[in-house]
Amino acid sequence: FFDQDYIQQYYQAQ
Amino acid sequence: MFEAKFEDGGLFKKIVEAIKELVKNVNLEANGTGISLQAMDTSHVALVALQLNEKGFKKYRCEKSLTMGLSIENLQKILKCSGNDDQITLRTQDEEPTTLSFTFESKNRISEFQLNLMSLDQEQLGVPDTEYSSVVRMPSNEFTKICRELGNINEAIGIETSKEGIKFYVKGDIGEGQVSVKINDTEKPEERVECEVDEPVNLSFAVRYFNLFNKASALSSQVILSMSQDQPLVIEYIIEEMGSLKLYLAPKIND
Repeated sequence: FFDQDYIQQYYQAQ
Repeated sequence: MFEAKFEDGGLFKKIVEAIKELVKNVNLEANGTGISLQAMDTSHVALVALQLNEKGFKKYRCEKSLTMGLSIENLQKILKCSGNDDQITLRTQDEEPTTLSFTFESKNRISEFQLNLMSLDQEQLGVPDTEYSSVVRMPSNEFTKICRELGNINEAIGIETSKEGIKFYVKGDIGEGQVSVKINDTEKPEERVECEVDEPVNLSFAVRYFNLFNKASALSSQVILSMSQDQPLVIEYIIEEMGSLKLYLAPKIND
């Protein structure tokens, strides 16, 4: 349903 | 030395209760400004961030920044030995403590416990201060109720904002439905619904996580939903006079 680690990757990429 | 005294120990218990199903082992960070915690949930979809400011404590002292690795399950076992009306003090003596001491204090009894600390390898994510295009404030119990009701129909819940208010919707195998919550400026702050919408959003989320987040509704009568299109949403519970608990969840990206 959701990408695992999406949040982690999102905030690391900021 | 680190010492932090909650006048209302029940509040600390509510915080632990709110996050216990989301995170297992966490690093509690203490420094001169207060206590914070940041952890990914066990499935790596949501992020939990807690901030408790030193001014909110009855007593607070932290001479050197500390990282305390805790098992939430074990922390809860210790907290079960306290009463809801107790004052709770957290304390460490050493610079690199191996245990965290707890003092539970009521009119008639003082209890002391030590919880063994763990060394956890957890990286801190940098969450920037973001301007969100839609910010909704609404009663936390109403949000809980809507999630529970719509979660019966489908595992995904849609959120759509507009200047008029916020709409929650579901489409499932059995049918579909929607709930619109109207803006109101009642004199009772806990019942207010406010929508600041610069750009409307239409996003979809796993309701299962909302149902887990909603355990935090005991912390605040209002919940703040901050959203921008295709960005993680933030659900925030303000902990009066102390800080806040923020829960970040990724939206469903592709239909």
